[in-house]
Amino acid sequence: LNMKSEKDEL
Amino acid sequence: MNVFRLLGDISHLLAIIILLLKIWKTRSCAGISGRSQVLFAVVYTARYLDLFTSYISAYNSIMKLVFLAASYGTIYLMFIKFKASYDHNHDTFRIEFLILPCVLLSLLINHEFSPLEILWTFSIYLESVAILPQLFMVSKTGEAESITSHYLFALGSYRALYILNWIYRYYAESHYDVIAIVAGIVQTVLYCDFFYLYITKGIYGQ
Repeated sequence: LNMKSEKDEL
Repeated sequence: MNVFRLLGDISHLLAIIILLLKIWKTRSCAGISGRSQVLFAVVYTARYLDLFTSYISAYNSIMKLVFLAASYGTIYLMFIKFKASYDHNHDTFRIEFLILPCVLLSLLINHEFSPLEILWTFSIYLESVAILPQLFMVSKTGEAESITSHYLFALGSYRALYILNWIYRYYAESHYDVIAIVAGIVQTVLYCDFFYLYITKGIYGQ
């Protein structure tokens, strides 16, 4: 769980 | 943006529009779970707070605003304008049993222990189970109007299409988000029984 999401999804 | 993501978003938008139109045209929210709708409003509010902090694209911002407006619009129609048609007696799912575990889980399993990140994680977890009061209501009454079935089908398809989007992005962009993927799979699995009935019977409950 180290990958921070980019939050480009809805 | 790939085709699965776009179809997913269109499906999501379609679901919301179907629901709003159904309530508006029939002047009734019979058969719709107000509890699920409140959970969705909480989901969008918690997730889209980043409207104020980060800009991705016009598409992204506009869609977020549309989802927020439609969600609060639905709540207004259900709890104020067409309140008399709201089916209280069948909408009895205890939402604290969904909210509290999601709060706990988002505090324990997140990408980063910061307020916005925890709210985003909470919204992802809560979205995955937010439809349960609606599915519970449908199973309790043993029927759903066909328009409600179309709403559920479009809403369920949205996350299923997002799974294809995540598979595509994993291979094409090496991009993945474990939290969104696992919660998205859980969310889609919850619809499986409904999908089966919708496809085999055409209209759920008939």
